[in-house]
Amino acid sequence: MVLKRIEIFGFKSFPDKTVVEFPSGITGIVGPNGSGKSNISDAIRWVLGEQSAKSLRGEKMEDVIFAGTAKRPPLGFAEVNLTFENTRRIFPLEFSEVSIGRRLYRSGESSYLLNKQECRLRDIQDLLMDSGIGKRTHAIIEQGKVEEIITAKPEQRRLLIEEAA
Amino acid sequence: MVLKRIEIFGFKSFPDKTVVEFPSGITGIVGPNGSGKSNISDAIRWVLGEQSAKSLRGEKMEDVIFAGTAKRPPLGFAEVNLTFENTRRIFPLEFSEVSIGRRLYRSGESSYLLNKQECRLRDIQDLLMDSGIGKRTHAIIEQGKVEEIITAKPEQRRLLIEEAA
Amino acid sequence: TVRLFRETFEAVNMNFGLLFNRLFSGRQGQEGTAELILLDPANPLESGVDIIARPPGKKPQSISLLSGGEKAMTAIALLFSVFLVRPSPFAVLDELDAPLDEANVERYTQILKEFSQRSQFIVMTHNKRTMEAAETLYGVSMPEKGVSRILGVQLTDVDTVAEAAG
Amino acid sequence: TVRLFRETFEAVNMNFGLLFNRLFSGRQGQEGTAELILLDPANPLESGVDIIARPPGKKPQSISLLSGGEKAMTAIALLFSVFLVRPSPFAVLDELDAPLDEANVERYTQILKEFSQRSQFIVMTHNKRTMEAAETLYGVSMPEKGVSRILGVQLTDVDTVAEAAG
Ligand SMILES: Nc1ncnc2c1ncn2[C@@H]1O[C@H](COP(=O)(O)OP(=O)(O)OP(=O)(O)O)[C@@H](O)[C@H]1O
Ligand SMILES: Nc1ncnc2c1ncn2[C@@H]1O[C@H](COP(=O)(O)OP(=O)(O)OP(=O)(O)O)[C@@H](O)[C@H]1O
Ligand SMILES: [Mg+2]
Ligand SMILES: [Mg+2]
Repeated sequence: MVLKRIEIFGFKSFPDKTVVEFPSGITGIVGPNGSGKSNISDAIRWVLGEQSAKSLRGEKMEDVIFAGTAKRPPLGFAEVNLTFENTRRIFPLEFSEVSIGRRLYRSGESSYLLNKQECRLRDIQDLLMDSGIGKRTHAIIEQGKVEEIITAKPEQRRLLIEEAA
Repeated sequence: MVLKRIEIFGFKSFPDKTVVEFPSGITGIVGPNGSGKSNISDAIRWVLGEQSAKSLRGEKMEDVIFAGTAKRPPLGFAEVNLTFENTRRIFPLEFSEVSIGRRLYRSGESSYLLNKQECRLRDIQDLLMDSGIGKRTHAIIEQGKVEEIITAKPEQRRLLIEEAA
Repeated sequence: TVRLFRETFEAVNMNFGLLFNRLFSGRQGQEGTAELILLDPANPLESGVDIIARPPGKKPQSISLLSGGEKAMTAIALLFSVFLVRPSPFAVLDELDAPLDEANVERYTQILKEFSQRSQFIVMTHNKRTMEAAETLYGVSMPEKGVSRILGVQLTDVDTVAEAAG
Repeated sequence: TVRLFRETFEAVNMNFGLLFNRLFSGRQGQEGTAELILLDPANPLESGVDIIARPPGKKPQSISLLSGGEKAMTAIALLFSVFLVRPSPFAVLDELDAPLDEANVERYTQILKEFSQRSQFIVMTHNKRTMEAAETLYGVSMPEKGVSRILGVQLTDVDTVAEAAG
């Protein structure tokens, strides 16, 4: 087991701090249309460094901050923390748990966190690259996107092989 | 009830002449993946004059002719006939049934049929335009395409309104 | 002509708001909003059309942020809104229900049944509730690989076949 | 490096042919074919990659002609083939099963279970069989509209909720 848990706070439809523990094996996420399942997948991609608002279904990155509801006001920032099991040192750090975090304010100000310490996006990217989690586009498949590998251009399919090499 | 039946012969996965009667109300078409359900929808679009092979999932129009299987040889042509109820004269013709047909040979030679008589594509198009069946892109929704109206460019959505006007 | 386009636009828009609330179960006082917007109202014959869709209780945001099922329900509301203004004698709907949860399939089939009073609907589906809504069922299969065969079936046949295939 | 790419390519290709046949139930002597093709073999570091996918008993044709479910199963075969060569510690699969019939969901979940021995899989789904394959289930809901809430659930809870929602 590598993923331990995710903490979502102010990201998309999660204004209240939400913690999801990830056991080993298969974890099913179920619920009605529009309840927030894909938003969890977006939160994982976002905290791992996704830079494209469009690929998170937004028009600008600010769109991922909880916008409010008919009854609740919007929030001022979004934060996601993803905690990994590190007893087998998939990360070259002297911690048994490694936590990657990201925060974005409405001002556009944003920060990246490593075990709650501020760091640069570059540090997160290097860490992920070394660990084998990296920029692995085939590890997180978005809703409706599975056929794209089939209908994709030959150059794009090549990327899939290159990433595995 | 306006659609009476479709006859499919040599079109895609239908090498054996197949007749499907269309009752009034809702007709469900069910079956396993790859069994031929969407091919029926393609047959309807094709006989009504669809000119784009790509929109029928092919690379060239010849792709709609039965290509054979491990056990059967390919066929030399595809033919689809769609029969309409005309007692209420939705078509300005003196027949109680109107049958629109299309045939395509591997040579590329093709013909259009009106009550089994050869005619031009133009005759079919005019007939459909007058009847209110016309080029109504919103009447036949392809698999996986329903969201496109949402993600489409503003100019494309405009077309939807224009067609209804 | 400008007037014809405007009238059609207004009519579709009216239906869109109503159908959206039916499909999203927007109750009195707790409704959602759905509207078509002319991007260039001064130039109606050239203007693009934008969509606002706000499910009940949620805040207006770009429709891109909606979920897969919410986008499908919004598209269904729009398609049927156009249909009401200019009914086709028939329509072919290929797996429109694929991204929908059970409750939404139920609402979709309700609308289908009402509309099928005056038009024929041919629907391709894997969904049991959609099958239950159909008056007639045809089963497509390939007992000989690569060769499609069609038979009239009953709902019970479908269950048996699905179980066997499973 | 050319050699690394070639080795990876061959390994993925090998898996692809095998997984495709598992997912399409291609039996001994009645197999389908699935293969990756280098469009420009003389120039492997630049070459695009094409796909041949021929379900059992059918003739080779462009993959565009495959059905929605067949394309999804082919994509699943390819993704898992890459996964075998370079396993990720975890994967998130959002409604991969949406276009699949019951028998294909069954085959997909079989593969998931095997792969989940060494990697974590988080799967978003509306499908009962996929839910049955999961060791853990989380239910996401919005008792307060627009605000997501997550609870651990049992399969029986899901049935109750779906019935109530229906
Ligand atoms: N910044 C935000 N603030 C508030 N709500 C948001 C925000 N971004 C997205 N949402 C809401 O999240 C909802 C979509 O959630 P999500 O895509 O996770 O649904 P889902 O459970 O995957 O549904 P489906 O089964 O249809 O795929 C939308 O209704 C959208 O309005
Ligand atoms: N010209 C052709 N000759 C023979 N077979 C063809 C031809 N064109 C398409 N096919 C076959 O038809 C099959 C696809 O059928 P179709 O798309 O109708 O399936 P479907 O029942 O809609 O499945 P799904 O539930 O996955 O959408 C493919 O397996 C394809 O190989
Ligand atoms: Mg979703
Ligand atoms: Mg289909």
